[in-house]
Amino acid sequence: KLKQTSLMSFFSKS
Amino acid sequence: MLEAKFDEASLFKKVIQLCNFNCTEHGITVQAVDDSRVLLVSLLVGEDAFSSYRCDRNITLGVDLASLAKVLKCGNNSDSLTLIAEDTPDSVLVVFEDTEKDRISEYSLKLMDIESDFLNIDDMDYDSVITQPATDFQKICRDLSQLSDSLNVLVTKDTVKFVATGDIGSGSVIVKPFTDLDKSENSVRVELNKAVNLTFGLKYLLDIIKGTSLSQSITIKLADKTPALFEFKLSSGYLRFYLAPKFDE
Repeated sequence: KLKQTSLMSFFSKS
Repeated sequence: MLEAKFDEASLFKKVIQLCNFNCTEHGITVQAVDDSRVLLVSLLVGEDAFSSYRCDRNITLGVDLASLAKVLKCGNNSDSLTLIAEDTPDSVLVVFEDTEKDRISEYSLKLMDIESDFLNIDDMDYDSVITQPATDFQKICRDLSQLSDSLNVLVTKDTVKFVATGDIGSGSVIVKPFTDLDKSENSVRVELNKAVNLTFGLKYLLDIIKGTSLSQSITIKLADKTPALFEFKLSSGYLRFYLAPKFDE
């Protein structure tokens, strides 16, 4: 089963 | 240029409600992320997109897009539109001018303090880069969204395959490189460093294709287990979407 990932695991907050 | 502004306003209205317009000497940038943190939209309207542009200091305009959309409806498409703000503004002035009729209308829009996460996005190396007519990609997403809520994108040597599998059945569209010498905007280019197999939520792709009217082609940059970049180039600037993929954990 595929799970939707979040952008937050790839990009850092400034 | 001014029509592009209207298009962008209606686009953003559908994706998000509030956002900061960051104005610098180089133009206006807007970055916003949807509530689920899956889709990020990044817009640059470069200074060359404006017939005249001046920004003495960097200014952030916190805009309620529903309110902005109301104001934008008050102008005719052929009017010129000027945004005016002071250095530390609590409102922005939107001025429409119909030069033929000598008619000027002015609207002052209250600004908001919007706390938003600004995400740092570094340049990346992608496994595959696809450029195709934006309307073709729009049709693929709309057609395949009838079958599934996920779109599987497979890129192998010179072939891009879009696949949707759902309860009622499955569908696929295969796109191959194609060069139209007369109309280069009809061409399809596929660059491939490494085969790609990624899956995206179609509900987000249906948001992305709302940018189709802004550009003749779309460039899609893909890498394994990494957010994809969907880019519509504007005459001066761009509209980019970063979409997190779905994958097995």
